[in-house]
Amino acid sequence: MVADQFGMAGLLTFIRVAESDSNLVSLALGSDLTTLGLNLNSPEPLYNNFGGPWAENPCRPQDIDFHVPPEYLTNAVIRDKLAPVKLNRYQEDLLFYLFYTNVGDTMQLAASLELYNRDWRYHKEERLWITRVPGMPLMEKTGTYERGTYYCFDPNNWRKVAKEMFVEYERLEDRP
Amino acid sequence: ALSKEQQIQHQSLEAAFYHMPHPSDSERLRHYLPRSPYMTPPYYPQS
Amino acid sequence: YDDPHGLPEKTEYLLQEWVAMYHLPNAGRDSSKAFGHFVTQMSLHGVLKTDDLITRFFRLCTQFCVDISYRALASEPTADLIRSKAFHTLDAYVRLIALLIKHSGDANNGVTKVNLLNKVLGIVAGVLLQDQEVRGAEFQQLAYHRILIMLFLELNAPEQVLDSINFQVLTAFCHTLHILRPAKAPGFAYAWLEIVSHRVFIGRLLSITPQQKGWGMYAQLLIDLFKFLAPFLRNAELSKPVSMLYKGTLRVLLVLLHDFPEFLCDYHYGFCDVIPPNCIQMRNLILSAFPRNMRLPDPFTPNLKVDMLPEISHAPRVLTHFAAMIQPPTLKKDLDSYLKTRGPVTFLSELRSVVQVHVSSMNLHVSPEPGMHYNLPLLNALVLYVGTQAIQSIQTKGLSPSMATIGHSSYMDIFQSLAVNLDTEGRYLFINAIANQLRYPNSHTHYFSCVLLCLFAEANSEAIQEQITRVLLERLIVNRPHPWGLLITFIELIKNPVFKFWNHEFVHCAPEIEKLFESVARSCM
Repeated sequence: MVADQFGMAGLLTFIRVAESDSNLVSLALGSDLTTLGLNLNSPEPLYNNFGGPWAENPCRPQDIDFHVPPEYLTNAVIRDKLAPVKLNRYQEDLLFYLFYTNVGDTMQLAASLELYNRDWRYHKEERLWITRVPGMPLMEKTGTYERGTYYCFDPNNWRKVAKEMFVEYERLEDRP
Repeated sequence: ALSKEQQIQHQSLEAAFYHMPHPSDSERLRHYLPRSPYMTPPYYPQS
Repeated sequence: YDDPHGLPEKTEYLLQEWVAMYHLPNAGRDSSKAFGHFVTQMSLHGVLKTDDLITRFFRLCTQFCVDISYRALASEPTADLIRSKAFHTLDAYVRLIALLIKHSGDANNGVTKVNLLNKVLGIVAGVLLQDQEVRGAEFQQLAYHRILIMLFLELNAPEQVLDSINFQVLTAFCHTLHILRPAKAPGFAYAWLEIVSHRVFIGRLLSITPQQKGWGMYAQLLIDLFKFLAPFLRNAELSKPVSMLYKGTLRVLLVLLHDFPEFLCDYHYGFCDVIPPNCIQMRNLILSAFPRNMRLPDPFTPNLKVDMLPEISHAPRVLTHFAAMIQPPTLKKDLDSYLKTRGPVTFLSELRSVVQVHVSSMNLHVSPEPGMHYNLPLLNALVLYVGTQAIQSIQTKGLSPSMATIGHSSYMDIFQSLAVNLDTEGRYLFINAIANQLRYPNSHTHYFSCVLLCLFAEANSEAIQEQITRVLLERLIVNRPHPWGLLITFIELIKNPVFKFWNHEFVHCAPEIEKLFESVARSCM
């Protein structure tokens, strides 16, 4: 067999090194490119909201500049008049909007915190926001779980849906 | 082995590595909700 | 620069005046009102009087802006404050440049506008390179990044006057970014890639500009990036800065693979020329691109008849002039005569008899440094040139490539000689050059797939077969994506009993290797 690094023995060395230190052969064995934060299955072009080579997420809708008639550009005129962003003043609807449209951004986290403060809880596995339906007593409650009727926020239909659930506390996100 | 020139290049690259461009450097100034990427928990919606 | 007495002070004053006017609420749409007033001031102060004064004005302004940015970087506590302070002046300066460009010369004369743009970009580039030279590790990209990207955005706004000069604007920026390529300005490399991969930049060069006229320029920028990365990617362990740049490059390539696969198809040859052989995943990513209107048959389909595919006889576009890379001209001449007449045999024996040295006289040998024994661009060009000539000759006979039609020809003579006579490193690079043509269904993929299988079947030593297998396997064990041509070639090799693949010692040389082969075989048999 070929004795140097250009034959199978060389490849074997590669593979064995990879098992001990994958960083050493990251170029040859590569990495899972689907983890680079690009939606490679998107039917839409990616470059339109490409967040840049260092970003883990695409741009949010509001980051993308579109050229609109200048008359639309009101921010220059009113920006000093707008109140600063204070999430505790906003309705839940807007908080959900901020949560779902600011992926990978501090704003997503801030919205999450405000929802938490309003007794919403994020179910890590269901990946849904839930809250107890006011006035509905729980059917069961222990130190680790409870069962009852909850409002779940359905982002697809953008509305709250009542649902009977068995909720284990450890599956709920703590305070963000 | 890297040549002398390549070593110097690497030093410059390394120095630049500690002040990476921020996404907002490439975008018009936004007074409201400028983009500030953050590593949110993986179970949050990612797209 | 021995600026005329008082000019720096006057320029600073004017710049501050403009920044103040720019930020006033009544600056007017796109600062047009403010600009009207300011131009008068500039004329009064005579800074527009001569071309030299204009040059000095822009250089001094650029330097002032850079200084302000460095001061903000040194004094402001947070990134946000740094940027708001620096951008306060930078954005105003960019707006001034854009307005001066749009209003220079008469409305429909683009030449003066583009000249002014080139002058300004040249000045910014000059100041940047000098700054990097002077400050060394203290150099910061912020001001230059902001000026270049914002000026690009300003000059790509949908305005009549800009539309008519857009291609020249793009050319000017690509030219500047080539001057500021990472090899020249490594301290600017991250900002450089951020600009080159900005969605507006990509959109303009690769999508909006008609007839793909921007593709060549964009390809050149990517080649600049690969050339810079190459020496650092040859090391087994990547440093963090290189790893960051590499990862960013992969992201950009993924966007290109998804949105502009034809671009990667057309320029794959030039890219593979400058990507180190050990960057297998990145190279696979480029080779995996295929035209969007093409449907690829599943390579694992049993009894897939590759030669029946309609596209298999179509030649892919290769927009790199690889034939011109066969230097010196005498080499090309001898090669052509051998291909045509299959003689003189001495040409082959030269290859064969003094393979390393002879090869060096044919410039295939560049320098004794390890890993740099071969002139890779020449080797790649040789392989593709001989291959394309072979395909042409086969097709003129009304045939299509197959194990039967490609053998016993002057073309295969060349490949056989190289396979037999190069040392293991040269043979590895030679086989890589062939494997780089295994892509989507086209005549190159088809022909070179046959060449590789033919070299395997007719090899007079197991080392050749081993190295062919090594090159194919290492391209398969890497994470996805995998080029279609690579898959069908390897499947044919392990399935077709004519190659007696499983009889070879190197297939069973270690449990890991055996396991790999079995898992690949399982997935395709």
